[in-house]
Amino acid sequence: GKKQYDREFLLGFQFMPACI
Amino acid sequence: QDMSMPTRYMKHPLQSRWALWFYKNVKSKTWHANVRLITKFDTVEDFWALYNNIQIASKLMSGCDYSLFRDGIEPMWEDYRNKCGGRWLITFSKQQRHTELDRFWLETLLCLIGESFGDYSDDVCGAVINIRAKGDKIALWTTHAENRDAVLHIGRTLKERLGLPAKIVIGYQAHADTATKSGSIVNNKFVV
Repeated sequence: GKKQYDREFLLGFQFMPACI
Repeated sequence: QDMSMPTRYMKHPLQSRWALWFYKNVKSKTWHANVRLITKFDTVEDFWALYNNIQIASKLMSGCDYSLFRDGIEPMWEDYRNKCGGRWLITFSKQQRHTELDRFWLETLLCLIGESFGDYSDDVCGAVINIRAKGDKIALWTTHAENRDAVLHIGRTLKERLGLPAKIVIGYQAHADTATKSGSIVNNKFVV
């Protein structure tokens, strides 16, 4: 299926530490 | 074998790969020469890594644009996926650059990468923000101006996501009409 993400889900990743 | 290796962290894939373009108005050069591809990304994490490290739109110099388009679609009318399409256009007052513009642009980006338009998401080509002294603009481009149901659904969804009040009317203009206009007025094909 299509990968749909709501705004809260997307915003939750804004300040996640960068992964290597 | 190596039990000390942490579990690999999987980035969250987007439905599409997206390309961010930057336009800077250098009058001695052609429009095409002034457009540059910045980078492409296809995960939620890589979107933020980009967004958090570039200049926010309201701080760009006047005459500059950001464009975010699906990979493979160039941010210009001439691309075959754009030429029969059009755009939902939102215009801003000078004051709104400092109060609302960045929030509206981010929300537009989240609508794109999150595929927020349901079954009509495939009609979305990209979005453009123009930073201009006379008033900034955000436009969401779709692929076919005659796809009435898709265009209207996308417009209504965008208006809702941006939190625009009902009394604010936004218009959709076909690129073909914009390209052939003689004055500054382009008729709206649809409004929501």
